[in-house]
Amino acid sequence: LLETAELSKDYLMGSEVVNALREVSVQVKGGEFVAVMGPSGSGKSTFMNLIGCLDRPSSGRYLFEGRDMSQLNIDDLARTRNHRVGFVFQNFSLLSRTSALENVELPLMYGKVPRRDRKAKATAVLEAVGLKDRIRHQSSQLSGGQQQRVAIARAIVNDPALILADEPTGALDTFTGIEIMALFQALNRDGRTIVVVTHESDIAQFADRILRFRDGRLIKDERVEHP
Amino acid sequence: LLETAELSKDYLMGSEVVNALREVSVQVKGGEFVAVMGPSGSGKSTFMNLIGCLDRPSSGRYLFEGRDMSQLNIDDLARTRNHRVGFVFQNFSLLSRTSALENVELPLMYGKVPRRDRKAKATAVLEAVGLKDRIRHQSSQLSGGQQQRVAIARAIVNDPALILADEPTGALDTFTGIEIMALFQALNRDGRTIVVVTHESDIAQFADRILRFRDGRLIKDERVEHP
Ligand SMILES: Nc1ncnc2c1ncn2[C@@H]1O[C@H](COP(=O)(O)OP(=O)(O)OP(=O)(O)O)[C@@H](O)[C@H]1O
Ligand SMILES: Nc1ncnc2c1ncn2[C@@H]1O[C@H](COP(=O)(O)OP(=O)(O)OP(=O)(O)O)[C@@H](O)[C@H]1O
Ligand SMILES: [Mg+2]
Ligand SMILES: [Mg+2]
Repeated sequence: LLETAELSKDYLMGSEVVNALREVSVQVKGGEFVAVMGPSGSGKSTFMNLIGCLDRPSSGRYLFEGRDMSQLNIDDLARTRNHRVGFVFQNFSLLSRTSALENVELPLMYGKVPRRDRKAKATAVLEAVGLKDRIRHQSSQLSGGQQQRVAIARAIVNDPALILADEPTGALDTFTGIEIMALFQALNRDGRTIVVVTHESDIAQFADRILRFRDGRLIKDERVEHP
Repeated sequence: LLETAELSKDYLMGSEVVNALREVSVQVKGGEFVAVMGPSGSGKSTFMNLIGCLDRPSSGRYLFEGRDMSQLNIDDLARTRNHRVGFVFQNFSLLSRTSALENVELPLMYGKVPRRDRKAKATAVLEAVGLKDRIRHQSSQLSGGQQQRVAIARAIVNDPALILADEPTGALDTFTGIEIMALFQALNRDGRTIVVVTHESDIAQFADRILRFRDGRLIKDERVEHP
């Protein structure tokens, strides 16, 4: 499904260069469930933004569904992303003065889904993440973990082929976090490819494979043993 | 140091009332290290905002250092808070187009600390949280966990009597999270009172006491056994 070759991302800050990602080469097949781990600042979110078509690499190649994404212009990049990728941001990125329902309906509006179907689909995913009685709340009227769950619902409402979740359980208690991972497992059994950044090892255990980052490099790629 | 009596917080949403906090009564002595736990939406942040003098209760009393905070006007509330309380917000609340150093200097500007001392003090706490080589970075140029550590540095720079940290390790890998908790322990040994919201039990083990919330109520108050 996706393949990177020597993918790198540098940031220029005045006279200083920050090598956020250094020559990362990895293949992920359709239907895999992958966890991404590593210390704070090691390049996990930078990696996710590149494979989620949200940012351009400084060098290296990125093939998504066989297409070389580095050749696309900004509009084609966004179109591919809106239809094929669901993204849960580390900082949630919800629209603040907007209800939970409207936040989740947003990706369906890109896809020109009729209004009634949009509302039904958005309500269904909000119930799946446990927010049935908070649908009308605005983001600023929700707790941290409730906002995070709205962000998860928004990422999956469009039935994307690839779900990228950056620390999706960071603000959730253990029980709610496990419920969300069980939801991701169900989506994965339906054939969706899932890549999750996490720093909690019991969350990583839901995946089949762990990619470990350090200082911008991919230093380990290991199978998860399931008892 | 702080005492609440039947503290409650209700939110009015149209015709619906959300009881975020229900009659919470608790005492915390100076120098204690307390962890606050509970499911997503159970009232932890609401409790922290009330004891941190950031919000007013709907009913009940709150005594901070012997003073009844519910009697104070907004300005006195803010003045007490700026001098006595350090707050790590669940969403970090950093100024985005501002460097890490300037974000951490902000509380010292309230206290009219001279510029050179401000810069030295802010640099020292940023080094203590492991961000020595990111001091000039703006918040938007930092990773999630790096932003969280800037928020922690900002909360402790003023040597406050009370440090309230809402999920301070949510975006941090395990190793960095333990470094931060060791920093809090050192501050606690200096006599500062620390209250930390967390959903990770190995983080809660650094505290002496755990307050457990559920559906807006304080349902358990237990000592932590240290081997
Ligand atoms: N401004 C608001 N208006 C209406 N309801 C609110 C508001 N702020 C919080 N709430 C509700 O009050 C309840 C408690 O929220 P709070 O943020 O204290 O929970 P929490 O324990 O911190 O949760 P989390 O672990 O998810 O951060 C939640 O159900 C939330 O929806
Ligand atoms: N816009 C930017 N400008 C400059 N440096 C940046 C920028 N964005 C990220 N960085 C740097 O690149 C490095 C990698 O950042 P990244 O967000 O990928 O880390 P991360 O592994 O997701 O960390 P965390 O676990 O803390 O979220 C960090 O050291 C960060 O300071
Ligand atoms: Mg990150
Ligand atoms: Mg909270």
